Amino acid sequence: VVGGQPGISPWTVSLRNRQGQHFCGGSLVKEQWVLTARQCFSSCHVPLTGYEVWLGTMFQNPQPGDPGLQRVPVAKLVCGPSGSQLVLLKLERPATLNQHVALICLPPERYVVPPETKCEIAGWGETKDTGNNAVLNVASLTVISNQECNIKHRGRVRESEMCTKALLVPVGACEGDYGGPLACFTHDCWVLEGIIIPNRVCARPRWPAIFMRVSVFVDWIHKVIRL
Amino acid sequence: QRSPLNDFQTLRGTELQHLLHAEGPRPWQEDVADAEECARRCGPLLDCRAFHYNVSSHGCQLLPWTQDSPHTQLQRSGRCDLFQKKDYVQTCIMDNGVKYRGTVAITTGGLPCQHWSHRFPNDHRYMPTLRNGLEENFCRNPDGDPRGPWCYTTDPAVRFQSCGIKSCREAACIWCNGEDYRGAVDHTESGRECQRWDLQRPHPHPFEPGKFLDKDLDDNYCRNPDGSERPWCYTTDPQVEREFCDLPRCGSETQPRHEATTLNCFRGKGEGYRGTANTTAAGVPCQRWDAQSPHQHRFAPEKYACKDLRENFCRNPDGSEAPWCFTSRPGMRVAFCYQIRRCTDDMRPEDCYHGAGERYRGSISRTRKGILCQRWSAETPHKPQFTPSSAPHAHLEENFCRNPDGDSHGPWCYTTDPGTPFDYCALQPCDDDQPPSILEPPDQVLFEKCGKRVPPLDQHRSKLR
Repeated sequence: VVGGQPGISPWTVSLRNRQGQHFCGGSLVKEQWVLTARQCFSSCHVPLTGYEVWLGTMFQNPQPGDPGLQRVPVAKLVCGPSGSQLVLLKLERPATLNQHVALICLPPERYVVPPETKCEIAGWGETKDTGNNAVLNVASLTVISNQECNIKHRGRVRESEMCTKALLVPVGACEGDYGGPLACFTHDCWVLEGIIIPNRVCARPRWPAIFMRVSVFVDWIHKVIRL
Repeated sequence: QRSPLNDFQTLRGTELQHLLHAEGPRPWQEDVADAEECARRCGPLLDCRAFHYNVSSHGCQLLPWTQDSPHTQLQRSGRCDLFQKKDYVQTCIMDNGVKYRGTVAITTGGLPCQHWSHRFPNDHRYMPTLRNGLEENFCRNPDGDPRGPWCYTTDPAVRFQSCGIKSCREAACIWCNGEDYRGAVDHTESGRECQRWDLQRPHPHPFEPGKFLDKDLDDNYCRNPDGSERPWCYTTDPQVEREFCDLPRCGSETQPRHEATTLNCFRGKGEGYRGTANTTAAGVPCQRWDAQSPHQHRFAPEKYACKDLRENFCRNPDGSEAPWCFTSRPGMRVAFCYQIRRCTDDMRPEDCYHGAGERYRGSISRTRKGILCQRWSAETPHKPQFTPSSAPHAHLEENFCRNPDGDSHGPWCYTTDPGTPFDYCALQPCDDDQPPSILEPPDQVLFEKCGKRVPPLDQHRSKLR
């Protein structure tokens, strides 16, 4: 995250490859399910042996004795509807919820986040030297309407996507944050409204950032978890 | 520090059964520390050619036969791993093959070999013993002939002839950087013996075979699991951690491996990407591959001829998760080029539907990945929640794509792939279809349990140093 600060985000998880390296973020939407970005996986049928989800820590490279750290292997990957750029990961076992690990709410189906809603992104990705690479960074962003966003993006933003306000200084998600959450504070709760996907350039000043709109795919998420 | 297991070839989860009951099971030796201990016991015994190691009881069963012995059969096993002496099961030879104990029994001229115990039609002085391995009429090399294993022939006119068994080096060649090499060379170019991949000594390493199933890190054979310029292995010499192996190249350098190349998007891990994107997702320009500053690296274009490491284009020469490059920024060594779009791996849609497809009555019965749909009336491989009787309104005929639950993403079906309960179909919304906009004013929402964070961010921030 560029332009963020060290912070807490108990639903944000780190995806680890077979070498144990962090390569993407994700959000814990059920004890055994993580929502992340399709871009992070080479295919819908990739062998998952050795892939893990790390939860409950702020550190990019936590010590083995880190009290809060939970390392859970990924058991299954389910690709989202075409065009969703989402995948759901089923963990081999449920994560343990505690003060370091929490679920994030899913929005109602097709819910549209009102403009000016305060949100935050979180991740262990590239900071462009604006933050601390060793810990989770969190940055605040504000939602704008698709209509306003499409002015700058010349109508390319789809309804299944959402935007946050352009800032004068570089603030936003970057490589290594993809799949992570855009969490918005709604009615006294944090709700997973968006998923970080690659934009043409990271944290580009004076340019609205685009996220996948989770509420469009909530029915698919419930269906996969149910089936 | 070679392991006794270096003389053995492993078959995980496999048992070797002898079909003749007269042979009877061989005794188990329990509480053996590990498979190496079994190998230490079997290795020196001339009548021990293989052994079972029971991974749960830590038992060891020495066997006088291999999978090439008559009346034997390999069987899947949840308990045992089978270790067979390489000399008996390998189809290639190391050096001049004096240790070869395979079952080839025909010469390069196509002549059947004469049994060693026979002195007709060609009389000779090599009599079989347990030690010299002159078994039946198999090719052997009792006199260290540099041309390798040979035999006396059954043709009186041809006393003896070589059998033409290839050296393990010649038996398999490498394409590109040898990522697909699955040959049996187990020594490095300097002649050092390779360490087994499933051992962590003398050199600890991250390449656990169980974690890298697609790299086939078998026994102590040369492999290339990390995109090095050619196959290599850790060595049994504590002073030398790893070395390349000397292996012949197949044909011309430049042809790519089997995946198609793409220009505007990337497929899978992007190993076939040949586009001209030359910045990272963070917008930082990439460093040229033929430059060593600001970052020194081993990916010289001439050593990776078939990876097309031209200029400073994003590429994936080492099997990473996606195309990447060294960056022009000193503080950032490498970065992925995730801004390159992924090629869709969906099938081309074969039909279209209106709205959410609840009224679709076509006969498409494949998912967007091309998997055949399960019949709605079937119970396997997936027990359906929607059946023709439970959802009569949905016309759940045969295995046609339908939308019985009003899924907003279109018609779907249960699939015949056990690993995929359901998936959307190779269909798309009809061109003349305008789905209703969702950008309506927000309505009230209530959340009970989730989305809480203790303590709230702003309080916590005040405590941060």
